[in-house]
Amino acid sequence: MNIFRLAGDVSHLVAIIILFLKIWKSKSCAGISGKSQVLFALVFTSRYLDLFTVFISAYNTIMKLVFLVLSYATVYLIYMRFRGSYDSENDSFRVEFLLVPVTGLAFLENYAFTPLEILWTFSIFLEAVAIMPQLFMITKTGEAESITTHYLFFLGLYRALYLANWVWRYHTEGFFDQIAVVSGVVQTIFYCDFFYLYVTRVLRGSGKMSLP
Amino acid sequence: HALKIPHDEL
Repeated sequence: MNIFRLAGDVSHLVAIIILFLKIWKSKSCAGISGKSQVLFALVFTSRYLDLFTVFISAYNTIMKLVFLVLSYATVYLIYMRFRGSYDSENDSFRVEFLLVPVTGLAFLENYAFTPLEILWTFSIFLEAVAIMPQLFMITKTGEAESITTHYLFFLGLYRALYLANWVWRYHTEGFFDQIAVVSGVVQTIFYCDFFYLYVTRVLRGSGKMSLP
Repeated sequence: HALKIPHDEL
C-alpha cells in the first residue's frame, strides 16, 4: 500500500458515495446513465469473486464489500426506487458494443485460462469502457449537473492515481500488471477530455457543465 | 506477460 494507491481507493469511494447521495438526497437520477451503473455493478461482481477464494487483507475485503453494496444500491435507486426520474430516452448507448468485444478480449488475453481469471480480466477491460454510456448521455443532452461532474472527476482521478501507484510499485517492488496497466491507461484517456471541460467550465464557471 | 495472482488491488 502506498499513498497513490490509498488516494486512488479513497477517490473511487468518494465518487461512488457522491453519486449515491446525489440520487438519494434529490430523489432523482436525472442525467445519470443507469447503463453505466449496471456495467460498474457487473465490473465489481466479476472482479470480486475472489472474495470466496483468497483473503488479501481486512482492508481489501471491506472495500470490496462496500463497492459491491454501493454499486447495487445505486442500480436499485435508478431502476426501482426513483425509476420515474430515469431518463431512458437519452441513455441510449448500445452496451452490447462494449460487452461483446470486452468478453472476446478477456478470453484471448488473460493471465490464466480459468473462469475466475477470465472474469477478472473481463472486469478490468469492462471498467475501462463502462463510463461510455454516461459520457454518451452527457454529449447527447449537452449538459451535466455540477454534482454529476464531481462524480466523474473523482472516478477519473481514481484510475489516474492508480497509474502513479503502478509506476511506484514497478520501481519499488518490480510489480507490473500488464493487463491492468494497459486498461488503466485507456480508461484514464477516456476521462482526459472530460477533465479539461471540468476545469475550464465547472471549476472556473458555475453550476452546470454545458457543451458547446 | 507478468503474472500477478492473486490480485491484491481493488
